[in-house]
Amino acid sequence: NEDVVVQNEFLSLAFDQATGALKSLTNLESKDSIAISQSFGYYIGSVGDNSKEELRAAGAYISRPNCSDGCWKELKSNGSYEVVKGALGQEVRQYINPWISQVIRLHTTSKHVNFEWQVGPIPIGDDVGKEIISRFSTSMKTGEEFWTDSNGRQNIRRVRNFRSTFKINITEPVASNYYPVVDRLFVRDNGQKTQLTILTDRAQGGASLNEGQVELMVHRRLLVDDWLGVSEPLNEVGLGQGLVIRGTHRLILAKIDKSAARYRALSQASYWHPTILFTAVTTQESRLE
Amino acid sequence: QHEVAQLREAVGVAQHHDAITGTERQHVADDYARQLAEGIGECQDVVADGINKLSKVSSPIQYQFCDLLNISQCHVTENLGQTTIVLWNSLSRTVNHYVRLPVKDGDYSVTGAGNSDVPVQITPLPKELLTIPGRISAATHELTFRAKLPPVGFATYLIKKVSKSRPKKYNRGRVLQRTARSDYLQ
Repeated sequence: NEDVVVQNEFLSLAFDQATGALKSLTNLESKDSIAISQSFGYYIGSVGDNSKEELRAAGAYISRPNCSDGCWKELKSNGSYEVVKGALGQEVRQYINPWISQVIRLHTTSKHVNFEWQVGPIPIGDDVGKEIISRFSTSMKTGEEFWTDSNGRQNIRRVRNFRSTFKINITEPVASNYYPVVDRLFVRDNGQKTQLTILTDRAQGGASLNEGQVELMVHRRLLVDDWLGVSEPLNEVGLGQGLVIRGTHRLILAKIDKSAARYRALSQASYWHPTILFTAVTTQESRLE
Repeated sequence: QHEVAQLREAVGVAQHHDAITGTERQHVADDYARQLAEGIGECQDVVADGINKLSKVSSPIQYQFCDLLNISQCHVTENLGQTTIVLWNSLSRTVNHYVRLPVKDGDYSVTGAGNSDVPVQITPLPKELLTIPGRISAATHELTFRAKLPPVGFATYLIKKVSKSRPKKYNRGRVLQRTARSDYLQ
């Protein structure tokens, strides 16, 4: 009945043994520990009727979750999981549903955690377009603010339901708080002086819609054209099957003053990962040398 | 220069905001992917030439690449007898990188420079990965080892499939499984 623990000399993660869900993340160097859960959910893409600006449909150009009965739709996990432990790494493999699975991996010498997700094809049998989100909810006191990067260079401070250059009237509670994330987004707990940074492996949209939370949009499948130029819905017209996408979010929990050095190095190592070449070995070892 | 030009032009074309944001029609998206893939293929020849130059071999070695490692598909490693793998590090600092290669089930050895024995972990691939539409691969496991790469340099490793009769010093990831409670499924 104990929690499942995945650990190396730098980080420790605990998972609920009944469901395989993530429960806590601890930085063993700084002794900082946060309660954290990660879940998948989706927003329903607005259909609208494109007769007026306010009734534009969600599509290739527009993300406009339909929040008429609550925005966030949780995708409950099936509760099946596997734990793999070996000399070079430990991982928990979560089976969320027939079209979402995830591997949370910690290599022996890593100071970050990999969340490797596989999503799709997104089912549309219910005729509902969906935008799939990976959301991290933590015990961190992050207030109203979070940060996203600008093309991987400097960080831009974001404040929920706020614009620094004009008084915003919020009509889209989710879309108004989504920003481009090309490399990273992070939240800070100034009391604990800790920072949770998530590195993406591609450009995505992200937000922090509640205290202690960060989320990233990992996949979309929308059934209506948004009449802004593509003239087709974001639904792989012609392939008819929907896409399976795979990707990785890399999480770093560290002190605020240590975070930048760590995520910059990791971002470069991820973006400029080694190029792998193979060649048949047909002669003796000396040729290998 | 002409080999690099193809990718350079493909990236040039992909500066269009449609390519960056995905606001193009599906067939256009497919064409962007086609151009980039062909450009990458041309550049891989340049990388191979570079490694041949750096390694000062008397006659150029033919190298192969696997572009679908993201879905654990690689025609070289999944039909492995033995192969040499070269890892090129373009960062100007030493990098420790966990190399993950799709293989069939079995035991493997990895030998580094100076015939050093490198620890290996063999792990079954997640079931969901095996069923991805379009994945054509016999690999059911993943071979992981940690490579240490010099700044702006490369390292070479020899990977060999070894017979099971050898002593069990090649590490296997232990899979502990928990399945959903039936009521939960309901």
